Amino acid sequence: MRSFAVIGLGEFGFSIAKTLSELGAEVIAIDESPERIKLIDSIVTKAITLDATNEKAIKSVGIENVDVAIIAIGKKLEASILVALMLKEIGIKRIVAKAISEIQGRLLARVGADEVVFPEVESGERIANSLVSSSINDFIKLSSEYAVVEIIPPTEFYNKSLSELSLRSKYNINVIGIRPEDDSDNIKILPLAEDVITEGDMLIVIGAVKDLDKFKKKK
Amino acid sequence: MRSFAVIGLGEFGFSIAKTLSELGAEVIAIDESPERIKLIDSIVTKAITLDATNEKAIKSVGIENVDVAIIAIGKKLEASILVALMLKEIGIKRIVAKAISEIQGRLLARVGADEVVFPEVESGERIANSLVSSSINDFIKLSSEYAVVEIIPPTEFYNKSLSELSLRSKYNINVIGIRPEDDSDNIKILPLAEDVITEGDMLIVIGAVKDLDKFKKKK
Ligand SMILES: Nc1ncnc2c1ncn2[C@@H]1O[C@H](COP(=O)(O)OP(=O)(O)OP(=O)(O)O)[C@@H](O)[C@H]1O
Ligand SMILES: Nc1ncnc2c1ncn2[C@@H]1O[C@H](COP(=O)(O)OP(=O)(O)OP(=O)(O)O)[C@@H](O)[C@H]1O
Repeated sequence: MRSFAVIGLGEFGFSIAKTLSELGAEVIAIDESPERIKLIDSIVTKAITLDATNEKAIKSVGIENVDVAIIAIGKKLEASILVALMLKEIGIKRIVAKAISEIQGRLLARVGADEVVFPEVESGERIANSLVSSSINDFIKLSSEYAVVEIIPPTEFYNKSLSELSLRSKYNINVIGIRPEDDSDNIKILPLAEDVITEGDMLIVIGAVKDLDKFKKKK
Repeated sequence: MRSFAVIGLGEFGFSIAKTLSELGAEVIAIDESPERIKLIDSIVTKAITLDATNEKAIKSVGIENVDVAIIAIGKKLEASILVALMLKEIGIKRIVAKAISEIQGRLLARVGADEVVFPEVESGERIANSLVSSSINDFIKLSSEYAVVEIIPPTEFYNKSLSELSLRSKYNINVIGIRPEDDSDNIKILPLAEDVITEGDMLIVIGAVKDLDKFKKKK
């Protein structure tokens, strides 16, 4: 289980910090507002009030040890860029940063963010898509009981056929697609029982969320 | 194809209006800021600068004829509630409203919103989930080329088996589950070729987005 730092606890950052904690991850939450820190204090591993653009302050909280830092400061562009630069220089392995404009996204990528997210734009796209597909009934409900996920097969699956592995009877998960490493856009949908998993393949599986979790833990 | 009104063109509302237009829907976009209207004007069917809490103004733009109104005003709680109430009284069939706090969500539901969305919270949850599932690689990429959707089968599918219908060869879509009307939590995953579709069943299908669109149009 990886450890995370979330910097900026607006609606988006707060939701990330809270959800990560609920999933059992170690979370350091940082915000300059004492009220926001107070709200999250009992939920995360460590909650600290500080100005994240203050290099000394941010180094003093042991942030260099986290696996992933999420910068969830949208509006204050200068602060968001500065924090990204500092975390990059500290050597954080992976930096995910929120942007609320194209240019902010480009700046963040330039100074070191590995991934830039546009939460409002992305949720707008998802909601628009679900509104237009008038035949998509209960799509969200489907996703809460079942999930479609792509997984890296464990090495013991290599060169075995799907029927040999009997994933459905063993783990109650169903392989609905195999994405080959060398032809990544050409997913083989609904593979046959005799299809063999090769190293580099990604498996697209559907199953109840609790069964997928069990399977991940066994791996 | 349904028609929509989007009121409030912040990052979220703008993204909804733009995406709906790209999907071919008719969109009336409303915002009190002339700059936001100018940005979206060439993209949507109609873009109008007005204060949405002004009942006379909002009635003058033919909003009563839309199928769905999306209220994307987050911060100004009073405005968001007032607009929801007005649209409900005008008789809009479906009102989707953004909220940025629990209490705003409850108020919106109370005055008439059929669905309340919390875009920042929801994208925070999704991103946190994808960060923790270290084996969920490319989950978002999967969703952009392929979609898993639940559809209402057309009447000509009733009492036919999946092999009779040969959806894969005819439409290139794959049925990965059947949700029976009377046992809605018990989805039959990876049904067999001889399984028959009964009236009331919902089909869970996976396919490339363009193929799903084609199938929906043929229906
Ligand atoms: N320099 C900083 N150091 C620490 N925290 C900061 C700093 N600047 C802003 N924040 C915090 O980041 C949070 C998010 O701020 P911002 O106003 O950018 O929100 P936003 O991106 O619009 O938020 P939301 O996720 O609610 O849409 C706030 O709680 C704020 O206190
Ligand atoms: N009474 C109103 N009539 C019309 N438009 C309005 C009204 N009040 C606010 N708006 C518009 O709604 C948009 C969204 O406003 P708000 O400040 O609530 O944004 P937000 O929900 O934080 O946005 P974002 O989607 O960017 O996070 C703005 O463009 C604003 O001009």
